[in-house]
Amino acid sequence: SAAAVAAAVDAEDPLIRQVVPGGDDNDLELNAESHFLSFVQRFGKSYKDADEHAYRLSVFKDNLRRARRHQLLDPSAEHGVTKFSDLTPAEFRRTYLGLRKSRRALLRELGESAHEAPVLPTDG
Amino acid sequence: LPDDFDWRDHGAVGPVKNQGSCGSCWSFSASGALEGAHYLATGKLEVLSEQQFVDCDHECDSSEPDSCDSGCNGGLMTTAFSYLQKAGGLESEKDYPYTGSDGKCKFDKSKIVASVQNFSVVSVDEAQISANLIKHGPLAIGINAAYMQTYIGGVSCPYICGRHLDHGVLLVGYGASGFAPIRLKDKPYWIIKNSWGENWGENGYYKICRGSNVRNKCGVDSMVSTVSAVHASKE
Repeated sequence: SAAAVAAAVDAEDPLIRQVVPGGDDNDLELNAESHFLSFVQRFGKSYKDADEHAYRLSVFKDNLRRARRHQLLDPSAEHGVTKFSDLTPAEFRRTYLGLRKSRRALLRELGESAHEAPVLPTDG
Repeated sequence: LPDDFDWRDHGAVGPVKNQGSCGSCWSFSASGALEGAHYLATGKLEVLSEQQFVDCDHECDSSEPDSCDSGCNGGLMTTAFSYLQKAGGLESEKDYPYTGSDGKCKFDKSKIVASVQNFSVVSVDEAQISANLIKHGPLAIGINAAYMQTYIGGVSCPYICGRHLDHGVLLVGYGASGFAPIRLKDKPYWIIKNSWGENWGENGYYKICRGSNVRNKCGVDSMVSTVSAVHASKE
């Protein structure tokens, strides 16, 4: 789907090639280690042993690819390395989100809610 | 409605906080909305406690008795407002500081700083959301955080984004157009305060596109609630 989107992007803005940082996969492999080292320093990360360090590097590489995909799918924002770049998406969701699922929210979509706000004037 | 509006320019938004590794985003969203409402009611910006929600709010959804607020394991802003109406109000951050883990409730009614008059849920309509934002102050909202793990800055407007909500944040303003460097297009956007510290996003803030042709991007319009605070005189 990312490729399809890229085609759509090109079709829409023929003058603007979508430049996604990080080049191709080879570049990414080559640069990942140096990116990871600066990430560890910048965010003061520390891992309990060499295995954990190696595992977090592999997660980091996956997240570099994800950031590139997000950049392609979301070109009006800037995506890249953040303090969460050594977390799998599942770890990130489990640790840093926390909005409880709510059937009521679903009902809201259907327009039912006990606390419905009154409609406010929006012209003038 | 003004083209641009930002409650940070009017002193109604407290400092960016950091929820740490605890799923308590809902308590930051709820406390941020009450901070703004309290400011509108009293003219004073008080930094309010999230830990009181984490430790003491186990309020359940009226329509889903098995769905209750549970500290670092998640919660809902509207249920948090219900809890506050029953508990009487919220203490300050200073009196009930954040620890980022579930603890024993240490709520002290005599230290209440802000109380909820009432709260309401806004329809999935961007004009109504803007009008409620201006009338009631910052709004507690839900959002799909799929693109936020890698977000660095700019106006996020993904071509593809789910609308199931998994994160609670605070809507503090909106802009008519944020220059989108790559696509050389201006996109109107919402200004959202997050709770992942100032070294995430744009100094702790997130911008996501709005407007009729991108309505409800990542579910941002679909869980919006306002809260109004008790006025100083009544206190």
